[in-house]
Amino acid sequence: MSQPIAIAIHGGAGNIRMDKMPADKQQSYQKGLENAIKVSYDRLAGNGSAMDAVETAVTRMEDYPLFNAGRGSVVDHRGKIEMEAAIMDGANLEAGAAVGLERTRNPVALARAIRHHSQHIMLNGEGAENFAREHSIPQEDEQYFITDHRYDQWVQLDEQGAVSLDHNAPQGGEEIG
Amino acid sequence: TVGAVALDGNGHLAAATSTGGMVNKKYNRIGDTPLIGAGTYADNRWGAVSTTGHGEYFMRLVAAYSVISMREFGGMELTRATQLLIHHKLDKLGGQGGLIAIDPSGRICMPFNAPGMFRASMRNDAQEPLIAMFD
Repeated sequence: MSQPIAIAIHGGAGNIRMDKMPADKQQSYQKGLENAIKVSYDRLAGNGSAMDAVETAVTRMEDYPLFNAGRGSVVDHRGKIEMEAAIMDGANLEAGAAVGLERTRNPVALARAIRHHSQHIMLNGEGAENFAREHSIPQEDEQYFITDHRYDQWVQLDEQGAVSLDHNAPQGGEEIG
Repeated sequence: TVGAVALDGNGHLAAATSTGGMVNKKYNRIGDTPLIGAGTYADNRWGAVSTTGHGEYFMRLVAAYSVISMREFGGMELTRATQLLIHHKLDKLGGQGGLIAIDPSGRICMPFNAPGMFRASMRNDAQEPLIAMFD
């Protein structure tokens, strides 16, 4: 066989039970996974690099509102979004990471820009998003990220004063980590 | 949390992970996802890893790099290293979650100790992608 090419993705692990997840929701998650794996595999098959493929896959899942990343991220104690991401290149052990992001549409794209254009590995919060703007990494208003489902989940938890992995959160029988 | 690991036609490996973290989290809490070695790691010689679940446990285990070091220094196959990490070390600590990993031969492992994990994989010797959610 020629040089193997392969990709694997995850959309989170946790209290994901068939008996608790309505069929339509299963199909929605299936669709999100299928889209991400096919588009990213096509990148690989088209001679794309492993870095391109993992960035493509994660970007697709960040854009898909059901997964807890990018759009559809869970809501924090302030009622806001706070995202984090990392990417690592096995060829040279180079890496990029960003934490405390509130406006960056695709945190994985910022992590990759940090890896390529900064002398650091991890940038945080306002500084990270200044770097994003300097490198034309798209930013969005807060409402772009917060879905009704995540907002409702947060309201219930906040009333209980609890913090939770989203897969254990209310309405979250099938939710994901 | 979402993640990906890949092997390209030049034999290069890469890993990426992204998350919104925990619901209602406070104090700017940071999880394993952005920490190189805990939630994300890649080395062409040994493998690429992306984790998901209760981040604090993956941080304490330095989970992603632990899989790589079991391969590099312990001579383990990817399957055994990832199973040990999830079903021995994570279990013993009382943590819950999963990981995806790939090695230079294109072998893919996706173990988890939670009721389910959203996951998918595709290789050039397969016709269709594998897509799964439940145990």
